[in-house]
Amino acid sequence: LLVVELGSGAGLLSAAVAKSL
Amino acid sequence: VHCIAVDINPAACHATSHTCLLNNVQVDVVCGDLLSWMRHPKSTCVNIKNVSQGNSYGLIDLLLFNPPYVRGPNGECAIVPMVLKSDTIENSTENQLQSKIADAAWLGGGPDGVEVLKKALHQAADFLSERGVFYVLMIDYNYAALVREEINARCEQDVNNFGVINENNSKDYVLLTTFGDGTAKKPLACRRILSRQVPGEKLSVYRVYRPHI
Repeated sequence: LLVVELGSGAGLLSAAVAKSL
Repeated sequence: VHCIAVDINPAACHATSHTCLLNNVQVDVVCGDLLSWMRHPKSTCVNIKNVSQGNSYGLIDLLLFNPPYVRGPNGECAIVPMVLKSDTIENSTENQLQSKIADAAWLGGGPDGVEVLKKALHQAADFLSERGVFYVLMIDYNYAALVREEINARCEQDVNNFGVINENNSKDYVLLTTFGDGTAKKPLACRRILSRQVPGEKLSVYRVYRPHI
């Protein structure tokens, strides 16, 4: 599964998604 | 699962890396302009089983974007970051460049605030996997602009083809047919799944996907 976040900013969403997956 | 975080601003990339480290999660961080750093699906040997029918899909299964959706002057463009060797430029020049790149994250919206989003939709049409899903945040006038431009595009192509723009005349769904690399347009369904009214405007999350799913 490849997950990409555009405009990650501080990375809060990326970290949350990575943690939940 | 392979997670990649992308930002045009180097400082944001450092922050992402730090946040992920603090949360003990593995995320690769790319400093780039949306997906322009990715190899196009048509130039790879991956996922091309249907390429003879003009259907080449990308590798991204889940794409997330909270785009800069604020309206800006017409013709205002986000700049593309340059690759510079840090030991060859003065600190002041580097700081000015960093500042311009940071500002660029909020520019390029155009009169409807959708210019960056439209660029991302073009890339999503190409880079999403066959069953990939793109979750994107929009403000109400962004969505209205996408619908209006879709109607205009259909009007130029075929005036009798209006029936599939909205499903059951739903305001929460539109079929977008103008995005992709141009040689093989791949339609994208766009459906509103969450909304929140904030003072003066409505923010919504949309699910964008290939309509055959």
